[in-house]
Amino acid sequence: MPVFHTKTIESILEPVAQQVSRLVILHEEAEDGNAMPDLSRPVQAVSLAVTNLVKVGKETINSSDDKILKQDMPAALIRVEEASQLLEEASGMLGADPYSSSARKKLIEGSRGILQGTSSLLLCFDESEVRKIIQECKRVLDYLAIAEVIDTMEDLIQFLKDLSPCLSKVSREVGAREKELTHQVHSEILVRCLEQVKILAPILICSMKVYIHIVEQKGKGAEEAAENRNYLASRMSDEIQEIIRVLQLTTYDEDTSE
Amino acid sequence: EMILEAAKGIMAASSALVRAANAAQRELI
Repeated sequence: MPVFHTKTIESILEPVAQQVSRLVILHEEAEDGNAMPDLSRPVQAVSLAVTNLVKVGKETINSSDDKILKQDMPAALIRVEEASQLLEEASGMLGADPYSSSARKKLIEGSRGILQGTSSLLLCFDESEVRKIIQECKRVLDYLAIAEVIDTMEDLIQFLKDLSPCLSKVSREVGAREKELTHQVHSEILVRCLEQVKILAPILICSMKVYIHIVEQKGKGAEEAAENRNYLASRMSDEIQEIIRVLQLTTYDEDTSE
Repeated sequence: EMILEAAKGIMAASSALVRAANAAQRELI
């Protein structure tokens, strides 16, 4: 049984994955089994649903500016279309011979193909959504990188105006993503990192303010204040980097290292 | 998202198909 890494993908694919597994087992156990019923109507329904998915998939490809999605999604659509063709052939063959062994094989192959193609398509789409979140995370990293050149209150106000909406977006999207993941460990890492980012953000701003005050008043301790600010910015960057790393994990291969 | 709804549509149709195919063999086993 495949493992699906988001609850949405799992809820869409898992019931059918189980049924397809059962189909394979049943047909292996009953190789010379009962006559197959007329499957032309359910096969027709699958073909219509495939036509709709291909249409929606092509619209998604055309409207997206994600190069990887544009590159990967067509193959998944072709896989689904080819599987649908196999089901139609199986249905036709079973109409002529309800005991046809090659028709049963085509039926199993087609059912698996529909499942695998739809799975690839959803994974493609999901990875593209993840890349959007990562893009926002990278914007936060870019802002954090300039924290050390902010030395006036005006610049700090502008820095805050730029960083705040971006940070809110990251917080909202990573929070939603964490709830979507089926992998408990990944979900917990995201929660922990996000909490750290939320704790560190106001402390960083405070440290930047302290540094600016010292510099403006030509007081002592500017170097220590800068070090403290840089340390906090780098801690926040590390947490965001870890969020990016975990967001990219879509398999359970990493379990051994965690 | 439209693509999720379309995928749900395929899975619903596939589910009905596989159930129909399974039913015939289940009687035998």
